Amino acid sequence: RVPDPTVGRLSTYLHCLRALERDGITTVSSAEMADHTGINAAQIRKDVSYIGELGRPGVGYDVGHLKRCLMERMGLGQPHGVLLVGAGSLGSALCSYPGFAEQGFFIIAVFDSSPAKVGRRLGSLEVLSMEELARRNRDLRARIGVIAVPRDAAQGVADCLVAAGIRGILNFAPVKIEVREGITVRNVDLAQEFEALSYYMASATD
Amino acid sequence: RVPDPTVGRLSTYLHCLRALERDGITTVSSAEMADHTGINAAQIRKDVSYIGELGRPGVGYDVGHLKRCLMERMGLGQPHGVLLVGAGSLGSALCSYPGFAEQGFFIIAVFDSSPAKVGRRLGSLEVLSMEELARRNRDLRARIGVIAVPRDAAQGVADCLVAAGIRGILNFAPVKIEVREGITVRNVDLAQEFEALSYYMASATD
Ligand SMILES: NC(=O)c1ccc[n+]([C@@H]2O[C@H](COP(=O)([O-])OP(=O)(O)OC[C@H]3O[C@@H](n4cnc5c(N)ncnc54)[C@H](O)[C@@H]3O)[C@@H](O)[C@H]2O)c1
Ligand SMILES: NC(=O)c1ccc[n+]([C@@H]2O[C@H](COP(=O)([O-])OP(=O)(O)OC[C@H]3O[C@@H](n4cnc5c(N)ncnc54)[C@H](O)[C@@H]3O)[C@@H](O)[C@H]2O)c1
Repeated sequence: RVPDPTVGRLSTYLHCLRALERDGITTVSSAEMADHTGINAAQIRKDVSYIGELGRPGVGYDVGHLKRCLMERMGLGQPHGVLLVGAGSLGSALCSYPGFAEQGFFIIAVFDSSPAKVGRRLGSLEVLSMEELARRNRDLRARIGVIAVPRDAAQGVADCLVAAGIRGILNFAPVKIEVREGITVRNVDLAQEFEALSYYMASATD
Repeated sequence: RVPDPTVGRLSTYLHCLRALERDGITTVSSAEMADHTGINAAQIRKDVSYIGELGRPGVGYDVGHLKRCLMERMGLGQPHGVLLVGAGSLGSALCSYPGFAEQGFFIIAVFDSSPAKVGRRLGSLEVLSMEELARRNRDLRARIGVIAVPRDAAQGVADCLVAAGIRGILNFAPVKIEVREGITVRNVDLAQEFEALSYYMASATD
């Protein structure tokens, strides 16, 4: 199991390479990447060696090639359709955020159990009822689902998503979701962002 | 500069120790923590040694003591008041999330520039106008602020927060915020959660 921090670093490298490519830079050294990302150069070289033999000593990495290899390894080689369940506050914020599409994740359908929400528009999407989820995903073939419903409803929603063909779940509800083998669940807890902010504030004043 | 992944790991250890304490467990070995967290035991011992000489060989760590030391190092020894700016979809979802208070972060005031929002209630709080921010924080003395406004408004909001005494900012707007020396900014990009999910899904099928 590759530890989470490595995955977080790969994401950081990908963002860095995308920015370099936007600026028209075609090669980069691990030292230059260290300046951009704040991660030490030896760690970068070690992480990239997981991906393959990509650098040329003394020359550095080809930005476009390294980016493509990283995207391939992270399963980002093609766009992903995403089903969102929960058209409340969080669901609305996720729908309107441009950052997902930029990374190739497109929310293509929104579902909710409340009759007051079904039929309303959320951005460019119409909120659909939960009964429609399985039928709709036969056509849409999304593999990623997002859970933005209250804690008590989350497990039931996860079961619906898995039964409809979803293989990866981003869970925002503060509860542990049980899924069968082969389904990947990632729990998001924004409280960890506050903890990290607090850590850096505490270190800044040491 | 301690790299981000270490900070993320410290958060993970803290969550693990809190769960052990709830279950009434008073000592834990690095191997047992490895089982709980999925982080390898040698990495755990190395990280904890940053915090201090805490383990006893062959016996393990005292759960309560290690937790308190970690909280101290992460600046979590006391509760933090938080100012939230932006009472839109994201702001509403952040206000209603119980997970922040559990970690000692309390949203104590919400501000918005839209007259249609000012005076409305968001959870137990009344939405205040931006003109009130500096005056209110003279009494509240919050040190952490959250930016949940559109991209174009984010820099202006950051300047207001810093002028009002805020020292740490959690920024959700997809734009780089410029602040003076001594102010900590942490940018949140939920797209990275999708990327991590995608990485694990891609690895599961290799
Ligand atoms: N992890 C984090 O950092 C974080 C941050 C904020 C909110 N949250 C969590 O996200 C979730 C949503 O928060 P919110 O503020 O948007 O809540 P909300 O009440 O505004 O929205 C919840 C939506 O889920 C719908 N719903 C309820 N049961 C359902 C079911 N069985 N099937 C389908 N839809 C159902 C409701 O009709 C509602 O529209 C909550 O669990 C909250 O705790 C997590
Ligand atoms: N980083 C992420 O992962 C992520 C995810 C979702 C949304 N977002 C971002 O969060 C922000 C908020 O999203 P949302 O969906 O809640 O938007 P929204 O439009 O629902 O809410 C924005 C709120 O900000 C207020 N506002 C605008 N200008 C202001 C100013 N100068 N001072 C004070 N308040 C002001 C508006 O009145 C509104 O209430 C956006 O920038 C969005 O891109 C980020």
